[in-house]
Amino acid sequence: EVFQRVLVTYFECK
Amino acid sequence: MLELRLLQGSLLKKVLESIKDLVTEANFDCSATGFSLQAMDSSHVALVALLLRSEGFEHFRCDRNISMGMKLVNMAMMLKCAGNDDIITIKADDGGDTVTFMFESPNQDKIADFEMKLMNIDSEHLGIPEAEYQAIVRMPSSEFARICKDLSTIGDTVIISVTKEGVKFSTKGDIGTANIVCRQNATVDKPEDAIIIEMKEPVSLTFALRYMNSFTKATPLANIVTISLSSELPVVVEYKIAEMGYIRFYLAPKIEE
Repeated sequence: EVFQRVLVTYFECK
Repeated sequence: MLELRLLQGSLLKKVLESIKDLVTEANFDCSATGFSLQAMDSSHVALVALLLRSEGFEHFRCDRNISMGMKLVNMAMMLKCAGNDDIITIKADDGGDTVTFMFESPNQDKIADFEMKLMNIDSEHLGIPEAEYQAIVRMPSSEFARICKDLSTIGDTVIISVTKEGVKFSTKGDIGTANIVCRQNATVDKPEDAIIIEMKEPVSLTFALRYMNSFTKATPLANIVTISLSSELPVVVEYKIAEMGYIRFYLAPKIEE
């Protein structure tokens, strides 16, 4: 299955 | 008190046209550094980061840091009322709930002001560290836009692969497949026509073409686009805004599990 992770999994919330 | 006078008002018009379909509402932040924005699309897989540096404005007054929440379609509608050669001034009072866009024609014979209501927006702000990318591709922005448009007639996703052969854009759909290979081409007459590939290691990532096509709406802002790729990192698609700053789009890759 192909999916996209949301960006918060790559970048921290400030 | 905030007062930002931008001689090349068309830049702001183009910025709004390039982001209004990706992001519905956003906080514009103003500080001594400049006028900036960071916002994600509604599904939180794509992000736009804009910076217009204070030095790029003819007049830049920002007494205190201010964040102004705006609905982007409304802002774009107002900016559409400015002529392409108009000077645009953005004005706001500290603690006020409106922003004013003033448009001056080049010979000063027409001055218009449009006042827009601000809104409170709760938005997540992400810290994006400077990263070393495995591959960086610089190419004509119009060429990249053409490739994304052409591939989206065939499929929904694009695989961007960088090898020593060049950069390959591939897709597949119900009717067939498509592959477009661009080779490094640094010896062209005009630097903006060059394709330059800096590769530390080969990389191959898959992205939704719908978002890539949305990013290419920034094509009128810059002749060159820079695409930075690393495995397991969102791609960065950057358009430099002449002597003022940049608009960067980040997009999470599609991953097979």
